[in-house]
Amino acid sequence: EMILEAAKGIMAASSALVRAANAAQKELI
Amino acid sequence: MPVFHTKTIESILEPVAQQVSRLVILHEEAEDGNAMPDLSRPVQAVSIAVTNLVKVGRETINNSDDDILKQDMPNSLARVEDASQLLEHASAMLRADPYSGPARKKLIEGSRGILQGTSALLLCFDESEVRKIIRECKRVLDYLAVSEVIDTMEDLVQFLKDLSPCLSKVTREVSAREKELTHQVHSEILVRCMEQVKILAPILICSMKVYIHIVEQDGKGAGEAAENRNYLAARMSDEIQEIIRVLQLTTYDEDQSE
Repeated sequence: EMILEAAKGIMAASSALVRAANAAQKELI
Repeated sequence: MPVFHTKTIESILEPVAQQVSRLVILHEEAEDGNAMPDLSRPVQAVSIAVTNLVKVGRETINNSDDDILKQDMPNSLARVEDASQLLEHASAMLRADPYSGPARKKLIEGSRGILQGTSALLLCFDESEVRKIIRECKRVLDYLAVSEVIDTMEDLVQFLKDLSPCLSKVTREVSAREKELTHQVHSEILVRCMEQVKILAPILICSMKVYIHIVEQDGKGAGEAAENRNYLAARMSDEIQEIIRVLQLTTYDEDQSE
């Protein structure tokens, strides 16, 4: 289904964003 | 950690749900934290993906004949769009001040919003798919109700022609659904009920034949034959009703009742 693929797309993009945001803080912990 | 009731939804959302939880923890523990990197590119990638989801979501709404989906899905799409805007604001604020606390909060809020909005959207879509299976189950129930008025072989042949494809469809769809569920108990109930339906169906047809033969001959014992047929139809209906009930359950429902 198209909607599942679109949701996967959002999750892939969000995952990359959150990983980038997390990477900056990891050094501090 | 939220519990997702289908394997598809779980596979799409769970990895990001874990990362967002980590984001919250890291930023809470880091307090002032390190300078945040420039997030404009990943935020832009999220915005593009959101635009695509909104487009696909609107097409789904326009092509659907499900009034509940038409009513619920726009809210989920709006939630995802709002969250995407929060991320864009957060990214702009962090470009100006990589240490900005409010920007970090917006980033967390936006990430959660994307996750929750997408989760709501997938749930809305999934519920609509379940309603399609339930419609088929109800068609089977309607046919079973007709079994009581079949009293000629000609009508029985037509009854079988109508019931068989519908019952096959229900069997196929419930079997696929059972494999999709993350809740083991719900999955097992569906398997058990479907097995019962498969066992009962040929016995019901046989009982209908017996009734017709008796009516066409001397009519002796027709009352008992009708009773037996009705009992089998009622048992099949009960199994289908149970399938409908379990199809509508989510893990969340059960947690609530507990």
